[in-house]
Amino acid sequence: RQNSPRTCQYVDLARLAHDSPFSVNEVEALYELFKKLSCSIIDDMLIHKEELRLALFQAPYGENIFLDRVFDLFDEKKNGVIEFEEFIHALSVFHPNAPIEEKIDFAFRLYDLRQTGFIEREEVQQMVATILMESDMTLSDELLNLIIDKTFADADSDKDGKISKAEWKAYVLKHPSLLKNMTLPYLKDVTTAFPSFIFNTEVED
Amino acid sequence: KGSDSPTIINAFQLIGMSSFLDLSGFFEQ
Repeated sequence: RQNSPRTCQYVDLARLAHDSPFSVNEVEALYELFKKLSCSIIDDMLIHKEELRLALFQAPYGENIFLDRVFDLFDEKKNGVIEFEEFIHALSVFHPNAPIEEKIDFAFRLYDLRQTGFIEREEVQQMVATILMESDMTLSDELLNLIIDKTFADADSDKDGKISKAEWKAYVLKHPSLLKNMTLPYLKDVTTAFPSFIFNTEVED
Repeated sequence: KGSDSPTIINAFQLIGMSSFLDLSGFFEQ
């Protein structure tokens, strides 16, 4: 059997399932998704940044800071590619049943662009500028500053000009909709989304 | 009239609208 989970020598499906909110069959179904994503440009069973971009934005080209951060957070080994185990680790955070602390932490690391341990005003400005460009939206500088001032007035409780992890936690617990992107409802029903895992499975959950 | 001030979207709501932060794209190809 080509490309079945058992032929992937680096993967221990049972261990991955044990250490994540996924069952073995769900890990197998995610392997089907991983195979699809990891061979979309270079057929090497690794997700390259271009393949992540293609999956998320239907275009393999173009720089984007959010894409860079998502890729960096998935790429735990920092070797420029996402392996299956890293894929499962990161997607675990997005499971509807994952602890909210993990989602809060992931979102914080996502937005801490320079990885200083704080979300700084310049980072927020840069991210807002990126989303405006991405969506062809224009806002006056005055309104932009107002939005960022208001955000920091709410989130930066010690008024030091940057948002610490503790401040971020308090802020998102007050505004839980900010964690919406940290949950993928699809992950609750992944075996239905990728039924082809049935042809490769060796276990029945 | 109007002690109500208009609601201002917060910066992270805006940022969260990026397509690159919506990983459901994985499942929608």
